[in-house]
Amino acid sequence: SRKGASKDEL
Amino acid sequence: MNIFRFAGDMSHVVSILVLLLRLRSSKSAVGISLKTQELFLIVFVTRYLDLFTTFYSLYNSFMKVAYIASTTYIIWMIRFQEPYKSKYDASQDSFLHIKFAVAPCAGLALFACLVKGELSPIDILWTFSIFLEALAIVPQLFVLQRYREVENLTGHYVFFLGAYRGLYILNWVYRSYYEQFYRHNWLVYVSGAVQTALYVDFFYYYVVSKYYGGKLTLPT
Repeated sequence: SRKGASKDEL
Repeated sequence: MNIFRFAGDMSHVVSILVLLLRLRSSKSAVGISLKTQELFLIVFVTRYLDLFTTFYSLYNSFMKVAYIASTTYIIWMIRFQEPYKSKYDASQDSFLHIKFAVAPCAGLALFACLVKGELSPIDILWTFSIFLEALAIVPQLFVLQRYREVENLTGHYVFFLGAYRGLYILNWVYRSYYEQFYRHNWLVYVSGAVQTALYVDFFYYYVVSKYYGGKLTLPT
């Protein structure tokens, strides 16, 4: 996925 | 999920619970910045728009809804519910007009997203929320400074909020070591570091006051 991993954080 | 991130999230939850306890037990919002709460609500609402587009986990969705709901409730209490409403003194909470926080963060987010080629509104608002979160605590720190002597629960509230940010930095370090496909996001790191740095001064006086068992008093 293009999205950075920090997007799964709160 | 790792221990730092989970502990950080729990610290965030505890901070909100402590704030609610603080409001209920003293029956007043004196010493609490409504502006900080409103900025946090803007942060949560703009960041968690992915509730409608991406499902990560039940935990993730539940926490997002809980943060939005609890912050909305706190704002509602202070703005509209007695006795908080009539005791709330807006003149003590005058630092940093919301628009002077929102406008630069929006401009910076737009610029950063243009550079990165992330042009969907959700991406832009997410980036905006990362920047705005760093500033959100500033009005609260300013209110603490105005009263100088910090009430116990209010001190704990800011402490747990700062601990949450500090633990998130450890979480990023951990993730970049142990997650094979982890992608660095430098905007998140810089913004997170700035945000944590804002708490350092408060932390120092908090720890010293706990160590000596005295009241938490900030210097002028």
